Parts: sequence; C-alpha cells; structure tokens
Amino acid sequence: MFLKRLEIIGFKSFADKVILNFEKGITAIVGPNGSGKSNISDAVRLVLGEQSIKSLRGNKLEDVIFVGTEKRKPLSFAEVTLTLDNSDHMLPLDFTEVVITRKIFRSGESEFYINKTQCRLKDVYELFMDTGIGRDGYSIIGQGKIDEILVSRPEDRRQIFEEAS
Amino acid sequence: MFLKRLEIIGFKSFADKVILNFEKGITAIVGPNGSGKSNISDAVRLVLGEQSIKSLRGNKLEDVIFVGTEKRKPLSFAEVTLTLDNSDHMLPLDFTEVVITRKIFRSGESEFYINKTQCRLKDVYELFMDTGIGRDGYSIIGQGKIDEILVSRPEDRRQIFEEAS
Amino acid sequence: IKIKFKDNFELIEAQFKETFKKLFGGGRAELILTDPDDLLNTGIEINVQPPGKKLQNISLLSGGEKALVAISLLFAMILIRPTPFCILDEIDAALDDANVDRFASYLKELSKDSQFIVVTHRKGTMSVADTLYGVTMQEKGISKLLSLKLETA
Amino acid sequence: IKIKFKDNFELIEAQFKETFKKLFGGGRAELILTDPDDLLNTGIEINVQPPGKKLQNISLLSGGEKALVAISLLFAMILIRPTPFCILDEIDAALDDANVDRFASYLKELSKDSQFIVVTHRKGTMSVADTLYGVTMQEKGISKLLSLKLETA
Ligand SMILES: Nc1ncnc2c1ncn2[C@@H]1O[C@H](COP(=O)(O)OP(=O)(O)OP(=O)(O)O)[C@@H](O)[C@H]1O
Ligand SMILES: Nc1ncnc2c1ncn2[C@@H]1O[C@H](COP(=O)(O)OP(=O)(O)OP(=O)(O)O)[C@@H](O)[C@H]1O
Ligand SMILES: [Mg+2]
Ligand SMILES: [Mg+2]
Repeated sequence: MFLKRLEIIGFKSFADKVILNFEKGITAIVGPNGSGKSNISDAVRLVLGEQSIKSLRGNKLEDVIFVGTEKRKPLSFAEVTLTLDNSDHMLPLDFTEVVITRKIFRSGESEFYINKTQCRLKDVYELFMDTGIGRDGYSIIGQGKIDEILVSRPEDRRQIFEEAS
Repeated sequence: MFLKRLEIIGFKSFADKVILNFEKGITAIVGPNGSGKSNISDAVRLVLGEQSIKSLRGNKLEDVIFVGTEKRKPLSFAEVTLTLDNSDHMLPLDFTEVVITRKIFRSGESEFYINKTQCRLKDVYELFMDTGIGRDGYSIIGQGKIDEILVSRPEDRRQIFEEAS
Repeated sequence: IKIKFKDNFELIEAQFKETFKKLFGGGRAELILTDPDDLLNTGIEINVQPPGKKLQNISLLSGGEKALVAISLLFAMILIRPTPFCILDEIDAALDDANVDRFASYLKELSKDSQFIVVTHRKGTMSVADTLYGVTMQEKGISKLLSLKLETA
Repeated sequence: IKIKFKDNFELIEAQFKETFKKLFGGGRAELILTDPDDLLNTGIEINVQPPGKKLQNISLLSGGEKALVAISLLFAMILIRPTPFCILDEIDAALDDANVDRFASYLKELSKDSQFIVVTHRKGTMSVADTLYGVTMQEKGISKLLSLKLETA
C-alpha cells in the first residue's frame, strides 16, 4: 500500500487547490519558513481522522480553515482528499485504489467519504486499524517529535515504546 | 566591560588546555556535532558560579570533569579561568582587568579565585550582581532556550519577563 | 494480539543497537530498564558511546548527537514494525552536514520497503529524494506548489 | 530597585513590536496579558501578523516563524536591559537562509553595544562575525580549537 495523491483546498494556507502526486521511494518537500510544508503533513493527519486540533497546532476546528489574508477573504470550508494504492489489499476493501475525503466546516462539523461514499469517522479508523497508520502510530513524525523523544524523562519514555508495539 | 579570554582545562571534552581570545563585536564558534561548542558556554556558566549541574547537562559535579576516552585516562579536576576587561569599572573592583578562576574536583568541591586571591562562591555572585550576568540573567542563551520560550504556556511566560526586569 | 512490553522492548533494543552503529559509524548503545521487576511502570534509560568516547547517559551528549540517537530509535521502530508510508518533518534539523549524509543514505536504504515523505531544509536529504516538491508563497499567505528537478551537480 | 512587572512588561512590549518588524520585514506583533487585573499570576499571550498574513496566536505559526518570534523577544529584552556580553548557542537553528540573513544583520547592529559570542552552523551568521573559532575533535573525544579566517568570497 502506498500514497498516490494528496489534494488540499481551503486547509490552512492552501486557499487555492494544490495537488501532490507521490511515487514510491522518497519525496522531499522543501521551501522557506512559513510556506506551508508542515501544513501538508497536518492535512494528512486531518484526512486520516485526527480529532485533536492541538496536534494540528490549532485550538478549534475552524482555526485550520483558511482564515484569509490582507487581500483574500476567509473560506467557509476545507477539503482534503488522499488517494492510496491498495493493490496489495492491505486495507480491507475490494478496491485497488482507495480515496479518502474529509470536508470540515466552520461550525466544527466534518464529513467523511471513502471512494465517494459518505461514511463516519469510525469507518476511517477501522479501515486503517491494522496498518500502523493514524492514531498512536508513528507514521507521521512531526516537527518537534525528536525533541519530545529527547526531553522525555525515563519514566515517560515507555510510552514511545508502546506506540511501536 | 567585556570578555577578553577564556581558558579551559579538564572540563568535559577539554582534556588539553584551550585558550579563546575574545574581541569586542561578534565571535562565532563553529564545528561538527559533539565537537565541544556548547561545552564552551557550559564552561562560562561554571566559572560564573553555576551550582545546578542539571543546567550543565550533568547529574553531579564530577560528570563535567573529563571522563576519559578509549585512549586517555580520566582527569581528577577541571579548571576554568575567565579574564574580563573592567576599564569601565562595571565590576565593583579597583582593577581594570578581573580574572575569575574556578577549580572543581571529583569530590564535588569547588575553589574560587578573583585575581588569584581565593574567595567564596558568594563573592563571585556579589561581583556580578548588578550586571545582569550570571544567574537569572539571560546573558547566556543555551541551545534549547528558544524552544523553552515557545513551548511555555501563557502562564509560564511571565517568568521569562521577570528574568528581564 | 499486543506483543508483551518486554518482548517488544527487547526487539527494539536489538534493532536500536544496529541503527545506532550505522548512523554513528561505530560505537555502541544500550537501553536499560530502570525497574525490570515492575514492567508496568519502569522507565527506560538510554546510554550511548559515540566512537572513541566513553559510555554516557544521553543527557551529556551534544544537541546534534542527541538528535541522531532519537533518529536511531525511530528507525529501529520503523524496521521492527514497518508502516506503508512515513512522513518525517525536519527530523534532520539539528544534524551537521556529515551526519545529514549518513542519515540520508540510511533513509535511502529504508525507502526500499517503505514510502517516505520528508520535509527538509538540508541539501544532503534533498539529494536522496526521487521526487522534489517546492512550497512557496509568491502571494503572501497563499501556499503554492512547484515540482522541482534535482540538478545533479 | 526592581521595576514593577507592569512597567517592565510595557517596556518589553514596545521594544518587541519594533524588533519583530525588523526581523520579519514588516507585519506587527502584540503581547496580551491574559488577566490584567491579576498581575501576580497573569499569563502572557503572543499574537503576531507576519507581513501579508492575518493576526494569529503564535501556536499556528511555522517552526521557523516561531523561532524568529522568540528571537524578537530575546532581542527586545537585550535592548531594554543590555548585558556587557551575551552568549547565544545555535538560536538560528530553525531559520531558513533568508531569515538567517535578517537575524545576522540585526545581530551586527546590536553588537555595537554588546559583545556577542555565537555558536552556529549557519553561514549567514558566520559571515557577520569579527572573529571565528573552529572546534574540532581530531583525536576522538578531545576538543581542540582552531582560529579561522573568514574567506570573503
Ligand atoms: N487557518 C489558516 N489560514 C491561513 N493561514 C494559516 C492558517 N493556519 C496556519 N496558517 C499559516 O501557515 C503558516 C505555517 O505553515 P507551515 O507550518 O506549513 O510552515 P513550514 O513551511 O513548515 O515552515 P517551517 O520551515 O518554518 O517549519 C503560518 O504562517 C500560518 O500563519
Ligand atoms: N565529562 C566529560 N568528559 C569527556 N567528554 C564529555 C564530558 N561531558 C561531555 N562530554 C562530551 O562532549 C560532547 C558534547 O559537546 P558539545 O555539547 O559541546 O557539542 P557541540 O559542539 O555543541 O555539538 P552540537 O553542534 O551537536 O550542539 C559529547 O560528545 C560528550 O560526550
Ligand atoms: Mg514546518
Ligand atoms: Mg551544542
């Protein structure tokens, strides 16, 4: 299983739609401070079902919808779509391609879709349950995770080891 | 008042004596990971009377005495000497040059000298009391201080502001 | 079924000893349970010996050395339980150029089995990428994406 | 005599607004007391607006932008209460090259009144140094010092 494409619109600094196509191997994302690199990894967290806005660096869900600039108005919703190659059927679905979409609104509501069929957050969690992806996994190592591992006192470190079990 | 010279022997990775001469303006210290750059700033903290070994990244005083390598034996003491230009008499002494020395031993004991006269830790503190240097000042910004300022919750930030008053 | 903490710990420790050697170019590392008789609450100490130096608790290491130890631990966990893809956000930030190169070539090896997306500012890491995306803000506050070609010098 | 917290806070805030503008090349910043009626326990919020963006709490900023805000705050405190010398250990680590250059030229200005010793890996910061020392470990585990000349390219 691997990522094929990520589409983002309205999320944080992505007022205009952006599309990233991924190959196997290593994809590097570069650019100046504040340009939007970490926002891309936040978008992946979001579409995989992240419910803690703190781990997206915000306080409430609407903080991560494009808030506007001096020249542009705020947007009322954000949408992230992740397309995965599922030829090895690691995800328990009959499809060889799985498309996950999450749409969030200023009201705090979220809509989820798997292959264009609306579903619940719970369905997205269950889809990734045995893959190590998503919550409690370490498939997304955020900016600051390294410091977290290092400042952790010996008693707190066991948590990092449990994440990997 | 400004720094003129720093001499270090036996402290952390400085098994052999090193001497740094400082000019006014900006002195940059560069080198690979683990080469000893931060150890230099730890040496300055030590000679100015640092008593918290944690802020020197150790647990007990003997942790910061050269512990030996595969080829060299450990040393039994460490000595740091800081020479300051005091032509403006910012330090309350009649000398235009002030030399502070601290010698530390594996037993945990420290000896202090001001211009070659042995004195107590208290005398070193009092010497720097109105200069903003030394404890509770921000004349030494350690590797990680930036993160500290940023992760601090709003309630903890007032401490940073009080350091500056 | 959840692997018992002790078994998991031993798997990670064995792998960590290897990833440490690769990233530091030698030396050795150990993970110590602070209370082996109380596996529910025990802490974990990390002691390492960079090549030529003495075995010390990681607290005495430099900023860059500590970061490389954390990366060794992360890579060990990735090897023990691979995920289909892994996003790494600037984990190479504290490394000097020599360490970045070692990190990048090990990452290249790991990428045979897992897909990696790495956010980085470092040329050494960029040089092992198969695809390169540049994020810019030509219009202030608006992120825009550019597909970049890596110039082989 | 210790300056009252409120007076000190206002001095720092005024200076911080200026250092922020210099380091970010525009925009604005504010410091907000979370509880102005309880000066003994009040917290302090930091809200900033990088050029062209919206005013936001610093929590939503990027890693590099946050570091530059922290540096703005540090420089403000140094300007309010200058110390004869100041040692800075890798405070430029999270900045991209453009921000390192702005940081370095502001540091050059401040160095007219205070002596600075900066540990750095960044060329932009090295380029404003008057003196350059290299620390090496030719013999493993033993630090050695070299006086370096900065080659003006
Ligand atoms: N809701 C929002 N609307 C518009 N912009 C936002 C929103 N949330 C965050 N941003 C902006 O996104 C920027 C942060 O982007 P990001 O964290 O991706 O930067 P980065 O490229 O990772 O930078 P660095 O190299 O410093 O880590 C900030 O400038 C912030 O103002
Ligand atoms: N008591 C000691 N005896 C010998 N070596 C020591 C002692 N204490 C610390 N060290 C060594 O000093 C090194 C750390 O040096 P330092 O923190 O100055 O590195 P640095 O140049 O700042 O690196 P970085 O760029 O990664 O921050 C470590 O490798 C550590 O093993
Ligand atoms: Mg970032
Ligand atoms: Mg250091």
